[in-house]
Amino acid sequence: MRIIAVSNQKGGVGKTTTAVNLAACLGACEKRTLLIDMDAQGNATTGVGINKDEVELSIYDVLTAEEDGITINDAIINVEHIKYLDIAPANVNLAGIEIELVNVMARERKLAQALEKLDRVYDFIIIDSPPSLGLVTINIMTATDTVLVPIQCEYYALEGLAELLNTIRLVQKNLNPRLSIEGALMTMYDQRLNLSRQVVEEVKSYFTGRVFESLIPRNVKLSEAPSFGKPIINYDIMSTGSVSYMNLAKEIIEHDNER
Amino acid sequence: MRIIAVSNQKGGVGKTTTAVNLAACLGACEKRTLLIDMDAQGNATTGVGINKDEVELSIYDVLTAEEDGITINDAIINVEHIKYLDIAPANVNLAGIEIELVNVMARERKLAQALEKLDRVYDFIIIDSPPSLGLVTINIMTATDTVLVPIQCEYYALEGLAELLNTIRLVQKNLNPRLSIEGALMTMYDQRLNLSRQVVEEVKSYFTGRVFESLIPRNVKLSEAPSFGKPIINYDIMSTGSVSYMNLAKEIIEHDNER
Ligand SMILES: Nc1ncnc2c1ncn2[C@@H]1O[C@H](COP(=O)(O)OP(=O)(O)OP(=O)(O)O)[C@@H](O)[C@H]1O
Ligand SMILES: Nc1ncnc2c1ncn2[C@@H]1O[C@H](COP(=O)(O)OP(=O)(O)OP(=O)(O)O)[C@@H](O)[C@H]1O
Ligand SMILES: [Mg+2]
Ligand SMILES: [Mg+2]
Repeated sequence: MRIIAVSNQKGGVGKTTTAVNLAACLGACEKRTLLIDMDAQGNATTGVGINKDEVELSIYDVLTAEEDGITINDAIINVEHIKYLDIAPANVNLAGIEIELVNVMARERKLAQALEKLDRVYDFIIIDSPPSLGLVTINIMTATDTVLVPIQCEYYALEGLAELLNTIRLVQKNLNPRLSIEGALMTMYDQRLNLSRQVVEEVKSYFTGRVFESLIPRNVKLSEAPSFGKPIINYDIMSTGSVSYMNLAKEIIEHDNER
Repeated sequence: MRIIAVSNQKGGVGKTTTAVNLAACLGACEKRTLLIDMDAQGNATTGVGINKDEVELSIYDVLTAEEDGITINDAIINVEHIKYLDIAPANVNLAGIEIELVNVMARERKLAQALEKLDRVYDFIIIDSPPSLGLVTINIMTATDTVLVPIQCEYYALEGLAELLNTIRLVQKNLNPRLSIEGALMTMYDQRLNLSRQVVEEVKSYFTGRVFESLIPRNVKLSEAPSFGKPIINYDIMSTGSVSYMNLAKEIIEHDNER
């Protein structure tokens, strides 16, 4: 089993779009996959067609459960039309968790402890992160094997990379020695713009990990799909967005086989 | 003096782009304007050409100062080439403030208290918010007169509106009775896309406050300008991005005159 967190504190860079579509493509490749939504916005939950206001149990209930209370297994739902994809949904309850956890023992390990109780076998777990480096993201980085960093092809998106890599280093040192970087994924790439090309060059020369071959182009189908509650492979499998996320899934599976 | 916060917990919707360019356009209209960067990413600080790693005092120092220590006046810097625009910069130190403030008395009023010590006269104060509804954003909503809500013309951007309006209501009731909504600003509008038109229609029928006449189109000049450390009026004054933010500034000044 491989756990991959999709994280970047910069907002709107394509974390949710990547988490949902990578998980769906891994499911389509018959890899048993669990998508965990750790963002109070609940976009990943909506993105796979689940009404976040109607879920009975969410990741918030799992993280705040008593010792012998509910476990993550009780919150997991199968995603319609994708046999090998399950989700642990999120809703707005998660918004208050950072303040609630501040004085709790081992506050950084709540998600790691929840995953230890998993009673099903998955090949991959993909975790969607909120746009911050607070306690929720620290919990994610403590529980995961690797971090996949989506980087929008925009100038502001470069600014926060040093801080993100610094946080990964701190978590490696203090909370999760096995943590490593899965790679940087360039998103919303527009080949007509100089800015896109400049940002890709900058990342290739500056980023201390691997940069995925797969480039995710700006593709309106990717932003339409969530309004139908479908990952891109179910909404428009021939679109450039779908093809590029399928390529990403293949790259990750191949990389996984090499380990 | 009018204080306007630019807030939306959804990431990447154009909060910083709006805060920087609205403030610069108000300055160009000879309104004395202070831009306050309240996001640890420090994008607004970079967006007006200041190296956030070299500032001596930032908003973090102001919010955590002792009773008789430094004040916001010590942190204010004039923005190059825009006589009527000052900034109170941010840097990564701000990232830890939510945890630091948790057990502090009147933790929601730190920014409001800092603004009471302002010794200069401004016509407008514009505050850039981080992508969350945590203690930093609550501080901003407690200190401000109104909230301007940038809404990206995308499906996920609609999802969080109810939660944002709910937070504004709670702050109105418990912390800042004068708080009201300045309006909703549609951003990254692409007239070729059905999705853009659908989102605008949805906001016009659903949003409980006013929706600005000014629509901010998707314009590559707006995303290039930050890499030169310039607001759009200094980078490319003839661009559609610049014209649309000038229109917004005029709308806000007219609305201000009507009060
Ligand atoms: N490659 C793409 N082409 C076109 N639109 C995209 C692409 N990737 C993402 N989008 C759209 O851009 C917006 C931002 O993407 P998304 O919500 O996935 O980012 P995020 O990093 O998860 O944001 P947040 O920081 O709020 O969690 C969404 O409306 C999404 O539909
Ligand atoms: N109208 C526009 N046209 C084209 N690009 C834009 C426009 N508005 C913003 N951008 C670009 O989109 C990206 C997101 O905008 P911005 O950083 O202002 O959003 P934000 O809401 O402040 O993000 P965060 O949630 O991280 O604070 C930036 O790279 C910016 O340059
Ligand atoms: Mg997201
Ligand atoms: Mg911003």
